[in-house]
Amino acid sequence: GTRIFYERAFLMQCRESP
Amino acid sequence: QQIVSPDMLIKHPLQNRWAMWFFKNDKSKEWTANLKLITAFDTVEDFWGLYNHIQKASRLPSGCDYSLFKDGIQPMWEDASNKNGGRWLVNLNKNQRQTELDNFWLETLLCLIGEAFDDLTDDICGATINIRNKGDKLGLWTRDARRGDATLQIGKKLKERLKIPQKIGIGFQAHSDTATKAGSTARDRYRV
Repeated sequence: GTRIFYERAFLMQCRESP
Repeated sequence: QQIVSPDMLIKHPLQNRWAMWFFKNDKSKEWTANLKLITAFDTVEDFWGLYNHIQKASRLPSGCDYSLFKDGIQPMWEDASNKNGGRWLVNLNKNQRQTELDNFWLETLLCLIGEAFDDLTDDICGATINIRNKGDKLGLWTRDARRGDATLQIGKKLKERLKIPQKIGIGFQAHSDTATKAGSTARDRYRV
């Protein structure tokens, strides 16, 4: 099945998300 | 009114729901009473909401732990998901508490929530950071110590993500060995 993964860079970009 | 991209409004779901735990060593209480669930989350944004809010691991008093485990798995050997497993152990020296520890712990958390272990995700239970004056320890906990190839691949990925130099080895210890050890350390079942 499908699996959700995130690259490190993307996770770090989300750090300041409102 | 501002037009906002949907990307700014929709939280990004994680493959797994994760629970963050905190342990504080109060010798007047039972071990299990000292272990507290902080909260669980299943989106990237909720992870950051939690991480940005809590104390950095390097600032915790000695004797404290943070643990991040898949929801439903308790951060203890006795849990059904952990009892046949073990942990990759990264031992830090005293200097590394200020220089490396927070980076190592954050990187480990990002590996977990980002599913950095690919097809081996089902082998992953969680991770723990132990703050101890005798030496801090980071452990990545897996489900089954008998799965040699999977365990080795997980160890290599961890070492790569933490940027641990090749010449420095890390060991994997089965919880059953740790629980019954005679000395201060259990033997390594695997090393990378």
